[in-house]
Amino acid sequence: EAEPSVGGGPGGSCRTRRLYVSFREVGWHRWVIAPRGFLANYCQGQCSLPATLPGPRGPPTLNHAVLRALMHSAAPGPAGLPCCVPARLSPISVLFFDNSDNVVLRHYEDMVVDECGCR
Amino acid sequence: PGAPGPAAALLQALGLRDAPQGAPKPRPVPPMMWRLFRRRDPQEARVRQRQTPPGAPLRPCYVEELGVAGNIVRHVLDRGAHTWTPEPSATGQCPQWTAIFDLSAVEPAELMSRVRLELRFVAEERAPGTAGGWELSVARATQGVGVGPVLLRQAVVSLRMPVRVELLGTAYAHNTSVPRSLQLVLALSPLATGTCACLAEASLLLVTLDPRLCHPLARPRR
Repeated sequence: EAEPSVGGGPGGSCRTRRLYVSFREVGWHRWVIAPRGFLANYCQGQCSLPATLPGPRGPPTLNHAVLRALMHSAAPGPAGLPCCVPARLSPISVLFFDNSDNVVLRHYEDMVVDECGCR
Repeated sequence: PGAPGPAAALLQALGLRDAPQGAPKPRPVPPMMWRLFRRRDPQEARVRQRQTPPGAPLRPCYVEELGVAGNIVRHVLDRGAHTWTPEPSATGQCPQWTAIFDLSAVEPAELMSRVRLELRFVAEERAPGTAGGWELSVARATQGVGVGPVLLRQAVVSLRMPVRVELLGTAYAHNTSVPRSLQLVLALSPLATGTCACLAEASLLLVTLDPRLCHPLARPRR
């Protein structure tokens, strides 16, 4: 399940959008014990000014992204705008049966997008 | 055959060689594994944070409850055949059990940080003459002779609770790679004359660290 973008395109400024990954959807529900799914989220939106300069609580701003947005606003060219990508991620743990019927708990880093940023 | 296309790529990214085939044999999930999962699951943690004051953030690649480094915890059931009739042999000795643990799912890059053997016995009524408890001995099973030298002996006071034996440091040295199979010969002797016990279940709690899946701790924001 994903949050639809406004107007069907990558509308609005760069921010985190809701994406729920269901293990049933990908057919792993028989061997994944928990969780049933998780909020992975994704990043989408424009990285023009001033979105490229997030507020005090946003991810650190990259000078390169600001320069690029400035160049694009002054003279749009092939370089284009910075990209809206994950800036802060968090882990999840998955409990499942493996092929030898062992019960396994694995910890995976960088599975959930908490914050997006322009890069 | 491995899963085709993107599913294979995703499984590989998750460090899994292939998706388990078919539905697994239904078996209860051990309470310890549930506890470990709930302690680490961020969504459960968020619920917990609302209920309890924020504590220190969980360290990646570390299992707080067990106090060891690790990012993979496995509960492995014994595949050996138990002797259900606890009758002493002609020499009066209690029967031995051979526990066999299939560890082929463990990757060579994984390093053991905890290997705990857990034995559950059929709860015995306090038989006359078993005062004083028992002694458990653990040896490695070997080809041919069958039983290698005793690796460790452990006093057991009661059989009502699971008997836990730490094997790391005795059966295995720290930071060694995991063998594909672990075969142990177990013997439980009453310290005084008495009846023999029945082993109900043998399992292994194996904690390993796969360094490839560990990121260095991110620097705190200036």
